[in-house]
Amino acid sequence: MNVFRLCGDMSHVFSIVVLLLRLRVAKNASGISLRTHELFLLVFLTRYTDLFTTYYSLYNSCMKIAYILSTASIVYMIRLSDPICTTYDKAQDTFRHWAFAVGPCAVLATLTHFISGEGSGYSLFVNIQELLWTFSIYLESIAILPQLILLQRYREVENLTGNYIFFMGSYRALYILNWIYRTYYEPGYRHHYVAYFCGVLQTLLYADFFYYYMQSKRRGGRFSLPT
Amino acid sequence: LKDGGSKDEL
Repeated sequence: MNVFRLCGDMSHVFSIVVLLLRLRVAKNASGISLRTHELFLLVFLTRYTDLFTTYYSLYNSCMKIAYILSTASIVYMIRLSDPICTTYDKAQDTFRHWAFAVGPCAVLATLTHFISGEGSGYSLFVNIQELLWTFSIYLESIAILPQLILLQRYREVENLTGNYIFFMGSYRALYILNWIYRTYYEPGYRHHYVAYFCGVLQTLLYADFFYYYMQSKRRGGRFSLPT
Repeated sequence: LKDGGSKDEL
């Protein structure tokens, strides 16, 4: 554990807390994409199957469970919890996440899994677990897209929603620093190039948002995206 | 296979 990874994780947790608070306190889900959070839930469920098979640390296990539970509760609130669910604007949340996110990621994960030859010689169960891990890495990199597209529609971005996306983006940017750090200071550190590639892609998707976020913070004014 | 590298991350 290094300082970049810890800050990255804390940034991730913080973004989730910001969103949970926003939903609970404002009792309002407008401007929030349910599809993004369903994608994140799928990401966590497919990546953390190792909760049952590999123990890394108490920290790791607790965080994994916390991510799954908190994201599940976000999805539950937006979908079912009255009165929040009545404020969810389904008509605006239109990114076709099955066709353009889940499907392509599943295909890509299958291809990389078999082309890389990873998993050959391992049991079917381990192979499926590896495949799901790779799928989750791909899917996480683009899971924010429905949310970013929804924001483009509204343009005027609420403070808390803006902060949520900012911390969510910072999390993966900090992970990149963590990978660089580990490459230098951990002998025998195993590289996962799919994770690196997706981590960079994921961070780049936030770049444009970061730019307008910073500008609005500097002006101290309201945050709106350009047309 | 599962151990090491970015697989001990979140």
